[in-house]
Amino acid sequence: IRLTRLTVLGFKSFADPVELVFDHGITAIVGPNGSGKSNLADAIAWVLGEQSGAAMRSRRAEDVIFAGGPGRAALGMAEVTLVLEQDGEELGLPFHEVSLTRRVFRDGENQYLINGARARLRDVAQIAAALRAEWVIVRQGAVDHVLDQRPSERRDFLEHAA
Amino acid sequence: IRLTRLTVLGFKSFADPVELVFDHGITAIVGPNGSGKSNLADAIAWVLGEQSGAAMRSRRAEDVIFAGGPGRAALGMAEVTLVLEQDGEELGLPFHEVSLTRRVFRDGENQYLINGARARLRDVAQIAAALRAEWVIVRQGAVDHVLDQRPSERRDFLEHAA
Amino acid sequence: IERRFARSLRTLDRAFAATFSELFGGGRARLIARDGTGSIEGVELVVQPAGKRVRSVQQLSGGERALTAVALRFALLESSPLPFCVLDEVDAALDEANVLRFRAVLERLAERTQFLVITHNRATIEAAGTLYGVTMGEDGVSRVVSLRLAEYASE
Amino acid sequence: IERRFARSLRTLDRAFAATFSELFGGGRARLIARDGTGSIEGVELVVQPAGKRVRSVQQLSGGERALTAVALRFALLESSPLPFCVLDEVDAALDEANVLRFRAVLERLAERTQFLVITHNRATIEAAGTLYGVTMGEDGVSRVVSLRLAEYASE
Ligand SMILES: Nc1ncnc2c1ncn2[C@@H]1O[C@H](COP(=O)(O)OP(=O)(O)OP(=O)(O)O)[C@@H](O)[C@H]1O
Ligand SMILES: Nc1ncnc2c1ncn2[C@@H]1O[C@H](COP(=O)(O)OP(=O)(O)OP(=O)(O)O)[C@@H](O)[C@H]1O
Ligand SMILES: [Mg+2]
Ligand SMILES: [Mg+2]
Repeated sequence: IRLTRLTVLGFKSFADPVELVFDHGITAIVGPNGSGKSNLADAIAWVLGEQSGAAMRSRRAEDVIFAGGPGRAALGMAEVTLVLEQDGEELGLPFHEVSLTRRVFRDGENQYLINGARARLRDVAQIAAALRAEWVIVRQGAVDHVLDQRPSERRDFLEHAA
Repeated sequence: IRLTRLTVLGFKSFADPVELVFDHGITAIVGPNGSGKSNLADAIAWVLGEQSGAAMRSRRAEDVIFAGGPGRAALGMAEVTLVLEQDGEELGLPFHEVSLTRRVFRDGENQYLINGARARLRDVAQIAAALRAEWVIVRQGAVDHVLDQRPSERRDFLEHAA
Repeated sequence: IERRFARSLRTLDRAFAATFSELFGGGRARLIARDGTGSIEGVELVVQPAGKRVRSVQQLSGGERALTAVALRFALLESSPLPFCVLDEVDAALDEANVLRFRAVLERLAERTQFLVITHNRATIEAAGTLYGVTMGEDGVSRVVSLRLAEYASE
Repeated sequence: IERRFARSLRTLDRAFAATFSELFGGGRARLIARDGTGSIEGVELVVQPAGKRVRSVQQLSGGERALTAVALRFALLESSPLPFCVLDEVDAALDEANVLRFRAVLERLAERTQFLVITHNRATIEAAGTLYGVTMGEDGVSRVVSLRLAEYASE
């Protein structure tokens, strides 16, 4: 399974569409404080089905939509698409290229699409599970939380992750 | 009130005596990971009367004594001295120079000295209060904890600190 | 008590707004008292970095959070100075531009407060009058040497 | 289930010990199962950086904690690889020597796992095949540009 590209539109500070094409090895992201780097990591967690507001640093579902800025009006929708390639059917679908899309509107309604066709969160969650999505993102400042766990919590964490 | 020098002996990784002389403006401390920089900040909190193990990153009182290393035996005592100068009697004592010393032994017994004479923790605490010691140290990684407080906790924090 | 706290909160609010805008190179910040019956129940923190909409503190980036917290600490030092203060890597999350503004405010506050600053940032080190290097030996023992700024090669 | 977990914990323990010693340039680390009645109740983490006595995790320095946590994450990637992984400033607390070792292990793991790494460290950036710069405009809108490594002046 390979990650090929990420497109973000109206998600958090990305009012205008941006597209990242991924290297097969290491892709680095740099920039000043508050420029939007962690928002890109949030976009990946979000399109993979993240439902927790705290993980998105927001309270309501629509808080991830561009809220406006000086001379720039708020938008009505946020959309993120992640495109993957697989050699077999590791993702449980018969396509070489699999694209996941998530949208949210001001009324809080979420839409999920797989290869452009409407899908349910359950279908996305299945693909996310094949990617072991909950271990994919190490959030800023959280790398050493595993050290503060009690031994019993660490057992659960490792049993899940290993 | 001015901080003039800090001497550390047997405290945490400082098995051999070290002395820092302070600049009237900014003194910077640099060094690799794990070299002992934060231990110096801990030494200042400790000599000012810090009683909490968590703040010292240790469980028992004697955990701050040098625990030994390759080819180096553990020590039996830790001692820190902080020397201050005052123009009037802001620290509640009639001396121009005030030195605070704290010792701890393997049996967990603490000793406090002011200008070389045995004193009680209560006497040290009075001097620490004049220095507003609880606001003196901003620990590593803890600068932004004030942002996570609930409004009522923040009210208590600010009322205390202001 | 309440009236005294309300007064010192107003002073602190002004100092916080000024220090925040100095550290961020613009923007606004407030400490707002939330009133209970006859007393201040809590204090809200509202910030707006330059060029952005008002944000809840939760939506700030890692570096913006650190800088906001430093602004509050520095505002406390402005409104009720301490004789000395120890800062342990408070500038770790800051980018180059923010570290330079941090240094400028630190230098100003150092006229009234002595600082002991543990840092990896070269710009912060250059603000120091005295510099100590800490090393750890093979034997697990820490040693301290006094360095001249010129000797200090980038970490 | 218990037998399977016990087996995967033994694999992970070996990977953790190896990755830890690679990242720290020596030293030892273990994941030790604490047994309950007939099952593993908890897992202890015991570390000993090179040149030091065995420490409880609580006594480690800021940088040693971050490096230990990265060692565990990397050990998990060794024992059960992921297709891709996002690391958001995990190298922020590391000094120069540790960043270089971090980079070396990252490059090795990148043969099986794609990485998206958010970082300020030049050494880490140099390990990347593709580099993106993110900027924030006066209008509060983020933009992304593709950078060539040579263009990237030190942050
Ligand atoms: N819905 C939204 N609309 C507009 N801007 C938003 C929205 N949500 C978050 N932001 C802004 O995005 C910025 C944060 O971006 P992010 O956390 O990605 O920064 P960063 O590049 O990771 O910075 P650092 O280096 O400090 O960690 C904040 O200033 C925040 O106000
Ligand atoms: N009682 C003790 N005896 C010997 N060594 C100790 C003792 N207590 C702590 N240490 C050691 O001191 C080291 C930590 O030092 P410290 O936290 O000061 O590092 P630091 O220079 O701040 O590093 P960083 O840049 O990673 O924050 C640890 O490796 C720890 O094992
Ligand atoms: Mg960030
Ligand atoms: Mg430290």
